Amino acid sequence: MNVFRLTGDLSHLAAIIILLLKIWKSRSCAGISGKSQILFAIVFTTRYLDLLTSFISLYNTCMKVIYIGCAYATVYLIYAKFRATYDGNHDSFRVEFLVVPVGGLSVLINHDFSPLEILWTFSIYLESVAILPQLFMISKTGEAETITTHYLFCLGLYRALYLFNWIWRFYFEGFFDMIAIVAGVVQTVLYCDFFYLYVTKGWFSRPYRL
Amino acid sequence: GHLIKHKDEL
Repeated sequence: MNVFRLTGDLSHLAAIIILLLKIWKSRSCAGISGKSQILFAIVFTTRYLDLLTSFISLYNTCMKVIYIGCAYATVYLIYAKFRATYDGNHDSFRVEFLVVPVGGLSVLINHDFSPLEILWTFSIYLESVAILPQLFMISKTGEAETITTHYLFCLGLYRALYLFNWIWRFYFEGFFDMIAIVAGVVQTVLYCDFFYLYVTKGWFSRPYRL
Repeated sequence: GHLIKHKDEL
């Protein structure tokens, strides 16, 4: 464990909690892409199946359980409890254009042609594009609530910190996973436009406008 | 570089 991975995980956890609390407290999921949240639930489910097969550490197991729990709780709040506030018209990204190519790629390019490894690879590739429906929705509505921008900032920051974690691990441990690294770079690049606006526009005060 | 595959990352 190194400082980049720890802060990355905490940033990811913060993002997940921020979103869940925002929906729960405001009793509304306006401006939130339910499709992205479904994709994240799929990402965690397909990546953390090893919860059933291997124990790495208490930290590892706890975080995985929390991620999966919060992901499904968020999907439940969006599509069941606060369904009336779900903005389906603006959440119109065709996720099949993501899932199908990602599924195909994970069968073609992976480290090992075993079910668990292919599912892990699928989850890595899917996570790199899972935020697109949310970014697409914001570009359609032209704005986002301030709390949603903080959620996106933490979410984007987590994988950027993981990039530093992989540099650290390559240098100190000789560990690197090309699939995770390439997908992580793609994932972080997708946030660049948003990061630029988040930092320059300083719109902590007013809604995020494209 | 050599690749160590241990899934200890989240």
